[in-house]
Amino acid sequence: EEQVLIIREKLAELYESEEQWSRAAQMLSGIDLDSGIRMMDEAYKLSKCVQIARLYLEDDDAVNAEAFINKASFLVSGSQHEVLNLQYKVCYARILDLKRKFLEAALRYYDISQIEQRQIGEELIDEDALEQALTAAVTCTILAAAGPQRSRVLATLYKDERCSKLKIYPILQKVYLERILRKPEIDAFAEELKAHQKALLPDKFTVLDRAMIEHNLLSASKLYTNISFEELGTLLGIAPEKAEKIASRMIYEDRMRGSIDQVEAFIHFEDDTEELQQWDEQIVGLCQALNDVLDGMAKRGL
Amino acid sequence: NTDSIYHYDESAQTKFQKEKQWTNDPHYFKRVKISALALLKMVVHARSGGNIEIMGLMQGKTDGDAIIVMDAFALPVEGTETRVNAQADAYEYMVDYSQTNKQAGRLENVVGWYHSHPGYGCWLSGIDVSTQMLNQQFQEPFLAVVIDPTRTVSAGKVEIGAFRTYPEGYKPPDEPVSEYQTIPLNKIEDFGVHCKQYYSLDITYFKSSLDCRLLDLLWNKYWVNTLSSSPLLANRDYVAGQISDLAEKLEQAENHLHTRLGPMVLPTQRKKEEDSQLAKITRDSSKITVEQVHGLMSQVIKDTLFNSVH
Amino acid sequence: SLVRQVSSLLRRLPAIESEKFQDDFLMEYNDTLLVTYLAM
Repeated sequence: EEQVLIIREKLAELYESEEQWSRAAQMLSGIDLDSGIRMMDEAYKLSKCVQIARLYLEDDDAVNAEAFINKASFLVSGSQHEVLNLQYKVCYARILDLKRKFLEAALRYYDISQIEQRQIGEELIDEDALEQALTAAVTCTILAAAGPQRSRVLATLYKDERCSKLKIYPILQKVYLERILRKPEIDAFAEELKAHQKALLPDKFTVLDRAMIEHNLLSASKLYTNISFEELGTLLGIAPEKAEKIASRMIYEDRMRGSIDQVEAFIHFEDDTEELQQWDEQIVGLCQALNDVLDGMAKRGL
Repeated sequence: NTDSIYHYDESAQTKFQKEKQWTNDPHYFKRVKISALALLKMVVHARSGGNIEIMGLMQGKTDGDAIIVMDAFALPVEGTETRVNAQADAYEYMVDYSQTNKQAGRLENVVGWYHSHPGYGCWLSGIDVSTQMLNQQFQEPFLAVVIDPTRTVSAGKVEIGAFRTYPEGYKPPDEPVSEYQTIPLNKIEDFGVHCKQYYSLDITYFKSSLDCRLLDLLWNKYWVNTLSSSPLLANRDYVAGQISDLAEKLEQAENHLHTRLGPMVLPTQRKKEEDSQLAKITRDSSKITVEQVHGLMSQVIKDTLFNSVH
Repeated sequence: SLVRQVSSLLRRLPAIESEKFQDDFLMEYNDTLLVTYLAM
C-alpha cells in the first residue's frame, strides 16, 4: 500500500502540473484512506479529501467533489489545521454554488470574506481573495430565489461597508432597495457570472433570468397595487403567460403576497403593512423629498 | 470649554477616591451628568431587549457631589429582575472589558450599572436594591440607573431614573415627593416595600462639540420621524397593558370598599386611604387618556397636513 | 431641476387616499375617543 500511495501521489502531481485536474483527482481517490492495514492520521486523511475535492472543482465537477467534501466534513471538526479548514470552507462554498444552492453558498462565501487573519500557516490571505469571496457572496445572493431569507442576507451585505467598494455594488444596491433592474444592467451583471450560473434551466430560462424576473416582479409588487399580465410581461420583458406562471408560483410559495384574476388577466398585489403604517411610510418619503428640495435650495444659495 | 468635561484628570480622581467623602453622608451624591453618547447607547440597548430586562455598566468619574457618566457598555446578561445578582454571569466579561479599555487609553472607571424596566417605570425593585447595596459596599462610587424603553417610546422622551441606596437600617428624612409614575399592580408590592431604601438623583445631560455637529447633521431624521410617527400605532400593546392594569386596580379598590362596608361609617383614616388609592387610579387613567389624545391630535394634524390637499 | 423636484413632491400629495385608510383612520379615531369617554 505504501508504494502504491507514493506512486499515486507522484502521478497525481504530474497530472496536476499538466492541469489534468480530474485525472489527478482520480489518481488520488484511488488511495484507500480507510484501509485497516496502515493507520493514517486524521489530518492526512482530511488533507487528501480536500485536495481531491479541490482538483475536481477545478473542472467544476461538483458531484465528485461533494463526495470527498462530505468525507472531509467528518474530519474537519477535530482539525486544528487552519489552512486545511479554510480550504475545506472554500470547497464547500463552491460546491453549494455549483449545485445552485445560492443562498447557502452566499452565507459561506460571506463567512470566508470575514476572515481577520492575513496569514494562516504558510498561506497568505490577501485582500483580493477576500474581495473575491465577498463578490461571490453578493453574486450568489442576487441569484438566490427572491424572498424573506434572501432579503435578510441582502441587508447584511448592503450594510457591510466593504461592499460599497465592489464593482458589483450598483446592482446590489438596486436589488436591496427592490428597484426594477433594466436589461442593460442585467447584461452587465451577466458578464461577471461563471458558466454554471448562466446554465439553462428546464424551462429554457437561465438561473440569472429567473432570479431577475422574480426580483423585478417583487419590485413591481411594491410599486403597483395591481397590473395586467400584458403590462407586466412588457415590464419584465417576457410573455404574459410566463409572467402569470412565475407570479402564481411565487404567491404559492408565499414569497409574494397577492391574488390573480385569470378572467381579467390581472394580478392584485397585497401589502400586509397596515394602511396607517403605509401612511407613515409615505409621509417619510414626502418629508425626505421636501428635505432634499430644501438642501438643493440651500446649495444654490436660494 | 464644552469639551473640557471629556478630559480625565487621573490625580483628581485618585485624590477623591482616597478622601471617600461619601462615607460620612449617605445622601452625599445628589447629581448625575450623563453624556449624550452614554444615554443613546443605554436607550438603544434597552430597546433591543424588548420586554426582557437588559443590563450594562457605565464608565465615568466624579466631580464633587456629581457622578459623571461618560460611556456605557452592555453586559451579556438578560432578565435582571428574574434572578438575584444577574450580573454574576458577566463578572469575567466586565474584568476583560475594563482591562482592555485601560489598554486602549480609556481611563474612566466603572461608576455604575444600568438596567431596563420595560413598561413598568423607573424605580428600584427588591433585587435591584440588594444589588445596588452590594455595589455601594465594594465598588464606590457606584450609581444605579433604570431606563423604561416602552414608556420612552410612548412619552417621546427618555424615561430614566438614577438612584443610590441608603446604608442598611438608615432612616431617611422625609423625602420630597418625586414625580408621580404609574406602578403596575403586579409590581406595587415590590415597589412599596423598598421605596424608602433609596433616593433618586437629579439627571442632566451634556454633549461634546462633535456630538452637536453630528446631531445637527441628523436633524432631518428627527423632524421626519416626529412627523411620520404614530404614538397610537406604536404603543398599542403597551396602552392595552396599562388599561388592563387600571381595570385590575379599580377592581381591587372596589373589593376593598365592599369588604370595608361592615361598619357603615369608614373611619377617617381608612376613608383617606380609599381616596388616595382611587386618586392614584384616576391619575393613571387621565395620564393614559392624555397620551391617547396627544396621539390622536398628531394623527389629525398629519391628516390635515398630508391628506387634505385638493 | 428644483422646480421639477417640487412638482414631483406636490404630486405625492395627498400622502394616502384609500377606502381602507379612511376606515382604519376613523376606527382609530373612535377608539381613542371611546378611551377618553371611559376615562371621563
